[in-house]
Amino acid sequence: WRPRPIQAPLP
Amino acid sequence: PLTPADSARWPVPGAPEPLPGAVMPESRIVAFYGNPLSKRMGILGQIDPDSMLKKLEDTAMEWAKADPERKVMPALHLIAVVAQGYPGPAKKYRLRMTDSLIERVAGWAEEKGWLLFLDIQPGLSTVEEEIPHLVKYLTRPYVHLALDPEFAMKDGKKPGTDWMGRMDAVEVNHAINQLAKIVEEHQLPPKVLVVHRFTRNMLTNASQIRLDPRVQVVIDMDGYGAPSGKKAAYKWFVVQYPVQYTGWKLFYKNDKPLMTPRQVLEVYPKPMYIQYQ
Repeated sequence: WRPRPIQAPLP
Repeated sequence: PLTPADSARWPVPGAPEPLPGAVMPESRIVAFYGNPLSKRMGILGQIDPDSMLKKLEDTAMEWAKADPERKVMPALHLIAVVAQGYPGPAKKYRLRMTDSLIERVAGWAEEKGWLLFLDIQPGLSTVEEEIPHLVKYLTRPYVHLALDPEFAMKDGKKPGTDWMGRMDAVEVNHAINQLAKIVEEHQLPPKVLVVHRFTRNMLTNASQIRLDPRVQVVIDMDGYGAPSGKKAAYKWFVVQYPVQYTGWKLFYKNDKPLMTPRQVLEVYPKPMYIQYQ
């Protein structure tokens, strides 16, 4: 298992 | 005094600094709650798994956009021990989910790289008695724990009656100690422990909860209704009794209207754990 957080796309 | 910028680290002066690998405060957790065996316990079991996972991903993205400073860690929050209206063979008014059910949901979390919370509604059983059955999952790096005082019945009262359950700091501390031990023995990243709360009496002696750097504690405001009522409950039952991090639960069915991420992020301190039921 590897953490895959969600990030907002760059503006 | 704390400023809004400190909100993520709210609230307790002297709380342990996050250890490497800690989920919070680097990421905000956004969780879907429920049980695949029931369409009435929350979104996790309400729609088919593929749509549910997609919806969680979309919802996590909404949160990431609402607070671009912070990543979002999606989570599946499974009620792994379910309080029952009937005594059952052990006469404990709770039903433990089977390994195959827990593994099914764990598989989704594992595949996605997300978190899994195992929630305990003790019924007439206890936190002490239920945790050992979940240890084999808690030794995995992505699995965390939650406790539901509403269904921690005392004095032999039965769940689902007019009697509300409650939990004391002693029981929360027991969970913290068990999690810290698991982290230590298996060299894991810190665990998260979520404790639900929407009244004063359902969590007693909160000031005696003893924090440990290996366990990040969230007190989750899980009252439903109008935003004004939820904010009041947050203020009186969560902010008033600071422990470490705070959580905010959103009810697709019972919140009117459902608050947007932006609206939830206006509260102080900003919740670091968000749950959708």
